[in-house]
Amino acid sequence: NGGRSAKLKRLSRNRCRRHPLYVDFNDVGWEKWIIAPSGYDAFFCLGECRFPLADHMNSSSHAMVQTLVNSVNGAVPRACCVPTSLSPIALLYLDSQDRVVLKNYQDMVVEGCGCR
Amino acid sequence: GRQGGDTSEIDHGRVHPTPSALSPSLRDPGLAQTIQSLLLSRLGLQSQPDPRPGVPVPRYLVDLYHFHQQQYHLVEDPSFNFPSQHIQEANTIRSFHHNDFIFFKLSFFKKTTIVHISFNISSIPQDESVLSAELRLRRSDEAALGPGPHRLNLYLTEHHEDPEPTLLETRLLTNGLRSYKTSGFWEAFSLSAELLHKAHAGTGSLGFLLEVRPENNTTSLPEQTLSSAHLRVCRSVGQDDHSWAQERPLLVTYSHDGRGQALVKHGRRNPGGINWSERGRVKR
Repeated sequence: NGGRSAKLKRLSRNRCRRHPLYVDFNDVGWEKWIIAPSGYDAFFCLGECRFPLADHMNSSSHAMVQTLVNSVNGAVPRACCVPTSLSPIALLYLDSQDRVVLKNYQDMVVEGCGCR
Repeated sequence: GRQGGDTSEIDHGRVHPTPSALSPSLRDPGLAQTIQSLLLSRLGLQSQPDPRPGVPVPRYLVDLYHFHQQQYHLVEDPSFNFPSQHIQEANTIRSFHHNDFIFFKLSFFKKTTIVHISFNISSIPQDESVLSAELRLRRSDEAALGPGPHRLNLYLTEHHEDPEPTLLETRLLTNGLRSYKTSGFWEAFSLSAELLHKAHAGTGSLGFLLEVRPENNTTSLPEQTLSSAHLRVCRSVGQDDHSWAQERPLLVTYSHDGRGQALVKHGRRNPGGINWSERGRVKR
């Protein structure tokens, strides 16, 4: 909707950082087979990777070079604001034979964002 | 991945971005379905499970989940033991209820009565390596064990007419451990990964024989006492699904599918910092 995309535009003008995002399994129809949790904090990365990239931006050297080139040639895109560290979550769920499984799923939560 | 700005001239005729790729409409249900299928396959699932409503969930798995999440106040069974010796490297824990049981007489035990239970473990995915397992049997409070200690013998068996089952473990059942006020106590038998691999590669079924006998006497208990006095291996008449699911024998496998971290982070052998022994108790 209009309001939300305007808000995301405003957010993306700010520097690259982690933003809150709660995934409610009811919203995606997974509550039937996931016993716990009912949702989790996944987060997402959004924001600009503008010159100069501050140290805390957790940037790769390539991102710095790309950002430098972008500062002299706007046709080259800036680096992207992406997750740079992720962590797992444990899901307790029912499999297709109605058996109960407890499993650790990799890379489900954004712990850190950076310019790449 | 573009932060705005037209990039057409840098393509120099190489790969022209198609406008639709620039702003895919995420409202497209087909696309959402595709993303979901990709994620499910990433989670090791062929398709989205569609369980029948009201499937009873063993308390032990729920307590394990809460304990792993360090929500100790939500762990309900005061005799809950965190299976640290099983869970070391595993990132997947699966639970199986037994298929059925057969009371029968066997000459091997001098005309005594024993119980056969079997588990179908064929649903364990091929790419998952079982590292350890345990067989959990519920003792019942309804009847005392009778005078003197009793011994529970656990045998591995190919099928219920196996004349020479393999003794896996023998254990003295004493009353002492039941000092706290709960409605029962679980006997957990550790099973080796080899035993599971062999069963999984073979028939996909794992069978056990259970025998309880008085320690100071060679005859086993008569049939009607075995079922009620000691081990909850048969459902009471009229017992509902949920309460039976909380009492029936449970096989728990601990495995790793080669993707990602174990459930217990290395260096955190003692998740949550609770001061408990290897088979310690959860402090309420």
